[in-house]
Parts: sequence; structure tokens; C-alpha cells
Amino acid sequence: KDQEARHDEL
Amino acid sequence: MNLFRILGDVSHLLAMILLLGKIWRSKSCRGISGKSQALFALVFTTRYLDLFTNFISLYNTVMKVIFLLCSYVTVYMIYWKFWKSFDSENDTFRLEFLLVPVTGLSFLENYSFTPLEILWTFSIYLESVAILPQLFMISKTGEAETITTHYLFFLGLYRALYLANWIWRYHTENFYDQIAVVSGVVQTIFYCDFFYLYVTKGRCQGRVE
Repeated sequence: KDQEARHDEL
Repeated sequence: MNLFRILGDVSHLLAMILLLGKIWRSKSCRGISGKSQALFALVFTTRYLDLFTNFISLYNTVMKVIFLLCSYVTVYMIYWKFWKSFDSENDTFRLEFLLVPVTGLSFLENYSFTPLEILWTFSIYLESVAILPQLFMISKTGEAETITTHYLFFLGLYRALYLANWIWRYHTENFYDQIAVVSGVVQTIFYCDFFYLYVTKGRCQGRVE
């Protein structure tokens, strides 16, 4: 989940 | 997605479009560091490899593609199309001083030792120092044109807004990305000196010297 949250940012 | 994040992305996009517009209209890339722009292209390339592996949202995909395109077009303008106007004698920052430590650090300090994660970490560390050749160039020539200063202002504003975004996310989602936050703080500090000059000198004279 954290990985997805990180990759959501530009 | 919060307001700081959206405004941060918009200001990042605005910075890149301002720079492209300036080069296109003046048919010249005088005063722009090709090295900084090449580093930004490398930053986006290594970070957005996740375009191929996972889909997050339409917004996310579209923005990533736009950022990649803008950075590649900018590099193309500097090193090919308007190469004659490129001030390469003043763009002399030694890239190995940035690339070697950033590569080493991304191998040592990352979330998982996989190629994609190492490249992602590399891009975060590299982004935090990618503007240094540009700032070095300005300090060497002792001046920057108005649009270049606006470009730097919006780039710095984007960093500051992202810091606000992380504080917000920490309080609302309990989400905290240590690597991005530490690099983001370092990156924002590089803009502080410039911000000071922009506000005190840039506004009244139209340029920073």
C-alpha cells in the first residue's frame, strides 16, 4: 500500500 | 490527493511550460543549463518506469507522460534545435560530482533492493540536486533573465508545496515517505537563497543579478 502511495506522487 | 499536491503539480508543470515557451519564443536557450535539463529528463525517465508496471490513475499517467515529453523536448531544444545559442562555456558543472554519490546512495539507502526501486530512489535523490548546474551557471555569469527566474520560482514553489503535501498526508493518512521527505527538504533548501534574491531584487529590477 505504501509503495502505491509513493508512486502516486509525481 | 489534497490541495497542496494539486497546486504543487500545477506549479511544476507551469515551470516547465514557462521554460519551453521562453526557449521557443526567443529561439534561444541562453542562460539555461543544458546539464540541469538533461538531469531532469533522467530523473523523470528513471522514476516513471512504473508507467509500464502499474496503473494508478488517469491523472497520474497523463501528468507523467506530459512531464516526460516536456523534459525531452527541452533537452532537444537545447542540444539540437537551438544549440548555437546554448551557453556551453558557462554550463561547466561537473556532473560526476552529482551522479556518483547519488548512484551510490540509491544502492545503499532504498526501500527494496530491486532494479525498479533502486531507479526510483535514484530519481528522488537526483531530483534534489539536479538544479545545481543551473544555480552554478547563474552564479558564474552573475545574472539570470526574468523568465529563467520565474521558472526557478515555480520550481521552488512546487517543492515547498510538496513539503506541505507531506505534512498534510502525515497527519491525515499517517503516510510518511522518509526518502522523499529528506531529499525534498534538501532540495527545497537549495531554492531558499534564490527565493531571497527573487523577492528582494527580481521583482523590482525584473531580473536577478
